[in-house]
Amino acid sequence: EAEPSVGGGPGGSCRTRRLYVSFREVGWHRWVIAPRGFLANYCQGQCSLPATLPGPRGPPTLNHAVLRALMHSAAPGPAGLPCCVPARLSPISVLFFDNSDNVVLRHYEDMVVDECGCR
Amino acid sequence: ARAPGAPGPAAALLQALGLRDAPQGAPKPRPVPPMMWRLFRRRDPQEARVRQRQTPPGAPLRPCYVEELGVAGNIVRHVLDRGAHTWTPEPSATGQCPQWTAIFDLSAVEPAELMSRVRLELRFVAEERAPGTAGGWELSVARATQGVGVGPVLLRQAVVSLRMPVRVELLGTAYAHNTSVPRSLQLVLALSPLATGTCACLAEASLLLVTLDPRLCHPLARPRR
Repeated sequence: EAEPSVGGGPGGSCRTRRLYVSFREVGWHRWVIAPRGFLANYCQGQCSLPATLPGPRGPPTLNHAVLRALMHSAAPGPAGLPCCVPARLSPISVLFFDNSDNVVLRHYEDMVVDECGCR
Repeated sequence: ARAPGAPGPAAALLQALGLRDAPQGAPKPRPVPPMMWRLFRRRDPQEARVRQRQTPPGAPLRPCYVEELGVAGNIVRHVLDRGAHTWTPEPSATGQCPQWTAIFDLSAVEPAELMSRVRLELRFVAEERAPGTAGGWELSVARATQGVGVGPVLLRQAVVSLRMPVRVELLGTAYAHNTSVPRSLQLVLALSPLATGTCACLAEASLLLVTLDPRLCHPLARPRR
């Protein structure tokens, strides 16, 4: 399940959008004990000015991204705008049965997008 | 030459999660050990968010570290014994209690994974009310050799009561730290009453194995200047 983008395209400024990953969707619900799924989210949106300059609580601004946005606003060219990508991620843990009927707990880093940024 | 067909989405996700393949068919239903639930709830960010609403935030959890067990690790496995064959020693040693062979299948563990905790958990059943068992027991753990032979005793441990599971740390005795995991672990267990008394029965043997897969650990990011 994904949050539809505004106007059907990558509208609005760069920000985190909701994406729920359900283990049932890929048929793993029989052997994944918990969780049933998780909010992975994704990044989408324009990285033009001023979106490239997030507020004080946003991800750190990359000077290069600001430069590109400035160049693009002055004279759009092949370089294009910076990209809207994950800037801060967090882990998840998955509890499941493996092929030998062991109960396994695995921890995975960088599975959930908490914050997006222009890069 | 064409590269082999790209894996489907599910196979690609499995690969990204470091899993060789999805278990085939429905697993044999078995209860999830309370310890595994506790470890999952402790680490699961969604559970953590619920917890933060209920209790003041504690120190952030360190990546690649199992706080509850106090060791480095990012994979915890609860492995059930596949052996548990009861056999009695030679007739000359009649009067001795039975011994058990416990076999743990660790073939699912990847060679890159390093052991950081190997805990044997044994549940015994004995009539503690029988006379003479007040002195407790002595558990001995040895390696099983080919056939039903017994290798050298790896450790002995006093057992005061059988009401609680008996836990035995094997890392440092049966296995050295940071060594790769063997494909199978075969142990011979014996529980002898220290005073004359009845023998106990082994009801269940399981292994709690914590490993660290360094490939899934990101070097800690340097603080930004």
